[in-house]
Amino acid sequence: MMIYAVTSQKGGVGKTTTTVNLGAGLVSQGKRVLIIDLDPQGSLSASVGVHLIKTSLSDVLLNPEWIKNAIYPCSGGMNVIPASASLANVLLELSDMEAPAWRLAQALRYVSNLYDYALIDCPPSLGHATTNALTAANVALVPLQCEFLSLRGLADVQEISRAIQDTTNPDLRLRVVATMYDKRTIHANDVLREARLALPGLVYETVIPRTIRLAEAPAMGKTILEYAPDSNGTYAYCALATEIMEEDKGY
Amino acid sequence: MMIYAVTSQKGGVGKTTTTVNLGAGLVSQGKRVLIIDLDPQGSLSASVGVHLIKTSLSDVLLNPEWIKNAIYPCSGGMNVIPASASLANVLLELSDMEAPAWRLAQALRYVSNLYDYALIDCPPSLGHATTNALTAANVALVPLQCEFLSLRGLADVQEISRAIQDTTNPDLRLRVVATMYDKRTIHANDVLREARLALPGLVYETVIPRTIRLAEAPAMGKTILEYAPDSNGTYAYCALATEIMEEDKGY
Ligand SMILES: Nc1ncnc2c1ncn2[C@@H]1O[C@H](COP(=O)(O)OP(=O)(O)OP(=O)(O)O)[C@@H](O)[C@H]1O
Ligand SMILES: Nc1ncnc2c1ncn2[C@@H]1O[C@H](COP(=O)(O)OP(=O)(O)OP(=O)(O)O)[C@@H](O)[C@H]1O
Ligand SMILES: [Mg+2]
Ligand SMILES: [Mg+2]
Repeated sequence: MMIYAVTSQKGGVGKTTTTVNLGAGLVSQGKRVLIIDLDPQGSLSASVGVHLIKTSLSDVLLNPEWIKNAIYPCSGGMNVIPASASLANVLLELSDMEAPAWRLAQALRYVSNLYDYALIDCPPSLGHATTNALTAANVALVPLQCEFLSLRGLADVQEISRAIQDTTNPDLRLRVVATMYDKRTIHANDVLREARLALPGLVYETVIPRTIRLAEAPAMGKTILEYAPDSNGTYAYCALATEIMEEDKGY
Repeated sequence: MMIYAVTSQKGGVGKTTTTVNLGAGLVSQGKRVLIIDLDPQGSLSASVGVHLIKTSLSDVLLNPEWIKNAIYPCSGGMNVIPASASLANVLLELSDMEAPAWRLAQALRYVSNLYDYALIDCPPSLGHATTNALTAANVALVPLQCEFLSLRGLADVQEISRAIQDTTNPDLRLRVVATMYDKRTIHANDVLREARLALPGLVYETVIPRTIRLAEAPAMGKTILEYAPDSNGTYAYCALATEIMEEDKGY
C-alpha cells in the first residue's frame, strides 16, 4: 500500500479536493483506495457524504488496533476514515501519549494488505496531525494553488519534510501538483513556471484547472467523476492518477 | 480604537486579503490603521512588503509592553506588527504563561490612543492565536468564500465566538463578509443566500467579487488601492470600509 499525505500549511489550496478526486481517479483505474480525514473541520468526510458516525479517526489515534471499526464505504467507490468533533482534542492530547508521531503509521499497518492507496487529507497547519501524516506517508503531496501567496508556502513544506526525513521517515518523497490553474491569467503562468524552476522534477506534469464544478461536487457529497464525468476536472484528476501510478511502479 | 479579528478555521477564504485591503480602505477614509500578523505563515507581512525585521509579534506576546518596538510602516499608509519564524513556537509556549489568552489584548492597550482601527489576521485554526485575537477584539469578522466547503465553517465560528463571549469577552460581535463572489455562477448565489438566511443581520451588504487583481497585488507587496485603484476590488473594499465605519458609529 502506498501512503500519500496531502498537505500544505497554506489554506484553501485544494488539499481536500485533491484527496477526494485523486482517490476517485485511482479507483477508476482499478485501485483499492482508503481516504483519511485528519482535519478537525471534517471537509473530507462531508465531501463524500459521510456524517454522524460512531467510530472515527480520533478513536483510531487513541487505539490504532481498532482501525477497521472506523472504516466506512463512501462516494467514488472508496472507503473513508472520517473525522469527528473530538478530533481536535485528541490531537492536542497526543503529546502525552507514547510515540505520538507514530499513531497513524501504526494504525495503517493493520490495513496495508486491504488497499493499494491510502490518501490522508491534512489540516492547514504544521501541528501533530501533519507530523502523524508525514511520519506514516511514502509521499508528501503538496497542492500548489497557482497564486503568489500559495507559492510562499512551498518553502515551509520543504523545510518540514526535511525535518521529517531526518527524524521519523528518511524515505519521504515530496511532490507538488498545481491546482486552480486558470490558463487565461499571466499570474497563474508565472507562478507555475516559478514552481517548476524552484523544484525541478518534483512538480507533476498534470495541472488541475480552475473549474466551478469542483466546488459544486462536495455540496452533493460526490466526487467529480460522479458529479460531472465529462468535465475538465474529471479528466485532470484521472490524468494525475495515471501519472502517479506510473511513477509508483518504480517503488 | 476598534479591534477586528479577521478569522476563519477554513483555509483560503480571504482572511489576509481582507485584512490588508479593508485596512487600506479605512486609511483612504482618513482612519489611522494598525494591522497585525498573527499567522506564522506571515502572509500579511509579505503582502505589505515587510520582510526581515528585528522585533515582531512573538516579542510582543512575550512582553506586551514592548509593542511599540514591533510596529513598522507598510503599504497602504498603514502600520503593521509583522510575524516572524519564531511565532509558531511562541504560540505553543503561551499555555505555560500567565493569562495566555490576554497577551494580545494587554499589548494593544498600550497603543489604543494611536489608532482608530486595529485589524488582526488569524491563521486557519482554532488554537491560541485565534483565542488571543477573539479575546482582544470588539468584532470577529469572518470572510465567507462563496463556496460550499466554506459555508460549513460558519457553524464552527459561531460556536467559538459563543464560547469566547461566555468566558473572556462578553461584548464580542460576529460579522460575516462574502468574498470571491462570482455572480455568474449559481453556486455562489446559492451560498450567499443560504448565509444571509442562516445569519440574519450579520452578513454585510458589501460583497467582494472574485478578481485576479486581488491575487496579483500581494506579489507586488501592495494593497489593491495602490495596485489597481480603478478596479472592482478597490471599490468593494472601500465600500466595506464605509459600511463598517457607519455601523461603528453606534458603538
Ligand atoms: N480546481 C479547482 N477549481 C475550482 N475550485 C476548486 C478547485 N479545487 C478546489 N476548489 C474549491 O476551492 C475551495 C478550497 O479547496 P479545498 O477546500 O479543497 O482546499 P483545502 O486546501 O483543503 O482547504 P483547507 O486549508 O481549509 O483544508 C473549495 O471551495 C473547493 O471546492
Ligand atoms: N476576492 C478575491 N478574488 C480573487 N482572488 C482572491 C480574492 N480574495 C483572495 N484571493 C486570493 O485567494 C487566495 C486566498 O486568499 P487569502 O490568502 O487571503 O486567504 P486566507 O483565508 O488568508 O488563507 P489562509 O487560510 O492560508 O490564511 C490568495 O491567493 C488570494 O490572493
Ligand atoms: Mg481541506
Ligand atoms: Mg491568511
